[in-house]
Amino acid sequence: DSCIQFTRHASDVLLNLNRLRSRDILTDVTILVNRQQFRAHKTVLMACSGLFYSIFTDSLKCNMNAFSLDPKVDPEGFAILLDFMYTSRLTLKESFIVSVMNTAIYLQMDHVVDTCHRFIKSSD
Amino acid sequence: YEGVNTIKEMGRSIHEIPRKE
Repeated sequence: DSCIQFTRHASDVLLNLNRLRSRDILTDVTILVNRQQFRAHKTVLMACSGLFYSIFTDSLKCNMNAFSLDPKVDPEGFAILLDFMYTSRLTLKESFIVSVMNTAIYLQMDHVVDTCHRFIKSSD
Repeated sequence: YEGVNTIKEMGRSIHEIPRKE
Protein backbone atom coordinates (compact mmCIF):
# COMPACT_ATOMS: atom_id res chain seq x y z
CA ASP A 1 0.00 0.00 0.00
CA SER A 2 1.16 3.54 -0.61
CA CYS A 3 -0.31 7.03 -0.71
CA ILE A 4 0.57 10.46 -2.05
CA GLN A 5 0.57 13.22 0.55
CA PHE A 6 0.05 16.71 -0.94
CA THR A 7 2.12 18.69 1.56
CA ARG A 8 0.64 22.06 0.48
CA HIS A 9 -2.99 20.99 0.74
CA ALA A 10 -3.79 22.65 4.10
CA SER A 11 -2.36 25.99 2.99
CA ASP A 12 -4.00 25.73 -0.44
CA VAL A 13 -7.39 25.14 1.21
CA LEU A 14 -6.85 28.04 3.65
CA LEU A 15 -5.87 30.37 0.81
CA ASN A 16 -9.09 29.49 -1.02
CA LEU A 17 -11.16 30.09 2.12
CA ASN A 18 -9.52 33.51 2.46
CA ARG A 19 -10.35 34.25 -1.19
CA LEU A 20 -13.98 33.35 -0.46
CA ARG A 21 -13.93 35.69 2.54
CA SER A 22 -12.46 38.57 0.58
CA ARG A 23 -15.17 38.10 -2.08
CA ASP A 24 -17.86 37.63 0.59
CA ILE A 25 -18.78 34.24 -0.88
CA LEU A 26 -20.71 31.93 1.50
CA THR A 27 -19.78 34.10 4.49
CA ASP A 28 -22.53 33.50 7.03
CA VAL A 29 -21.86 35.83 9.95
CA THR A 30 -21.07 39.49 10.65
CA ILE A 31 -18.94 40.19 13.71
CA LEU A 32 -19.45 43.67 15.11
CA VAL A 33 -16.49 45.10 17.00
CA ASN A 34 -17.42 48.55 18.26
CA ARG A 35 -18.43 50.27 15.02
CA GLN A 36 -16.51 48.02 12.65
CA GLN A 37 -18.06 45.05 10.85
CA PHE A 38 -16.24 41.87 9.77
CA ARG A 39 -17.75 39.23 7.49
CA ALA A 40 -16.55 35.66 8.04
CA HIS A 41 -17.41 31.95 7.88
CA LYS A 42 -18.73 30.49 11.13
CA THR A 43 -16.85 27.24 10.48
CA VAL A 44 -13.48 28.99 10.28
CA LEU A 45 -14.20 31.12 13.36
CA MET A 46 -15.20 28.11 15.44
CA ALA A 47 -12.26 26.07 14.18
CA CYS A 48 -9.87 28.76 15.48
CA SER A 49 -11.54 30.28 18.54
CA GLY A 50 -12.88 28.65 21.69
CA LEU A 51 -15.31 31.51 22.20
CA PHE A 52 -16.84 31.13 18.72
CA TYR A 53 -16.88 27.35 19.13
CA SER A 54 -19.02 27.79 22.26
CA ILE A 55 -21.31 30.30 20.55
CA PHE A 56 -21.92 28.34 17.35
CA THR A 57 -22.39 24.99 19.06
CA ASP A 58 -25.11 26.56 21.22
CA SER A 59 -28.38 25.60 19.51
CA LEU A 60 -29.95 28.88 20.62
CA LYS A 61 -27.22 31.03 19.02
CA CYS A 62 -25.85 29.05 16.08
CA ASN A 63 -28.44 30.40 13.63
CA MET A 64 -27.79 34.05 14.42
CA ASN A 65 -25.94 35.85 11.60
CA ALA A 66 -24.57 38.82 13.54
CA PHE A 67 -22.69 39.08 16.82
CA SER A 68 -21.46 42.10 18.77
CA LEU A 69 -18.30 41.50 20.74
CA ASP A 70 -17.56 43.03 24.12
CA PRO A 71 -16.93 46.79 23.71
CA LYS A 72 -13.49 46.33 25.32
CA VAL A 73 -12.34 44.42 22.21
CA ASP A 74 -10.09 46.48 19.92
CA PRO A 75 -11.19 46.27 16.25
CA GLU A 76 -7.57 46.35 15.06
CA GLY A 77 -6.65 43.48 17.37
CA PHE A 78 -9.64 41.51 16.10
CA ALA A 79 -8.76 42.25 12.46
CA ILE A 80 -5.22 40.93 13.00
CA LEU A 81 -6.56 37.73 14.60
CA LEU A 82 -9.18 37.25 11.87
CA ASP A 83 -6.43 37.51 9.24
CA PHE A 84 -4.40 35.00 11.26
CA MET A 85 -7.31 32.54 11.23
CA TYR A 86 -7.43 32.70 7.42
CA THR A 87 -3.68 32.89 6.69
CA SER A 88 -1.75 31.32 9.64
CA ARG A 89 0.30 34.58 9.74
CA LEU A 90 0.04 36.77 12.83
CA THR A 91 0.96 40.41 12.17
CA LEU A 92 3.26 41.65 14.94
CA LYS A 93 3.14 45.42 15.31
CA GLU A 94 4.82 46.73 18.45
CA SER A 95 1.89 49.05 19.10
CA PHE A 96 -0.72 46.29 18.77
CA ILE A 97 0.83 43.21 20.34
CA VAL A 98 -0.82 43.76 23.74
CA SER A 99 -4.21 44.42 22.18
CA VAL A 100 -3.82 41.31 19.99
CA MET A 101 -2.93 39.26 23.05
CA ASN A 102 -5.90 40.59 25.03
CA THR A 103 -8.23 39.93 22.11
CA ALA A 104 -6.84 36.40 21.79
CA ILE A 105 -7.55 35.87 25.50
CA TYR A 106 -11.12 37.04 24.93
CA LEU A 107 -11.51 34.80 21.86
CA GLN A 108 -9.99 31.86 23.80
CA MET A 109 -7.12 31.33 21.35
CA ASP A 110 -4.68 30.01 23.94
CA HIS A 111 -1.77 29.10 21.66
CA VAL A 112 -1.75 32.59 20.16
CA VAL A 113 -1.86 34.06 23.67
CA ASP A 114 1.18 31.99 24.68
CA THR A 115 3.07 33.03 21.56
CA CYS A 116 2.25 36.72 22.06
CA HIS A 117 3.31 36.43 25.69
CA ARG A 118 6.65 34.89 24.74
CA PHE A 119 7.16 37.58 22.08
CA ILE A 120 6.42 40.39 24.57
CA LYS A 121 8.78 38.87 27.14
CA SER A 122 11.55 38.39 24.57
CA SER A 123 11.22 41.96 23.25
CA ASP A 124 11.36 43.25 26.84
CA TYR B 1 -0.75 6.13 7.72
CA GLU B 2 1.22 3.55 9.68
CA GLY B 3 3.12 1.09 7.47
CA VAL B 4 2.11 2.87 4.27
CA ASN B 5 4.75 4.15 1.84
CA THR B 6 3.92 7.85 1.62
CA ILE B 7 5.03 9.75 -1.47
CA LYS B 8 5.29 13.50 -0.79
CA GLU B 9 3.81 15.73 -3.52
CA MET B 10 5.09 19.29 -2.98
CA GLY B 11 3.03 20.89 -5.74
CA ARG B 12 -0.39 22.56 -5.55
CA SER B 13 -3.17 20.17 -4.57
CA ILE B 14 -6.35 22.01 -5.61
CA HIS B 15 -7.48 24.83 -7.91
CA GLU B 16 -6.85 28.43 -6.79
CA ILE B 17 -9.96 30.58 -6.31
CA PRO B 18 -9.32 33.89 -8.12
CA ARG B 19 -9.21 37.16 -6.16
CA LYS B 20 -12.19 38.34 -8.20
CA GLU B 21 -14.36 36.86 -10.96
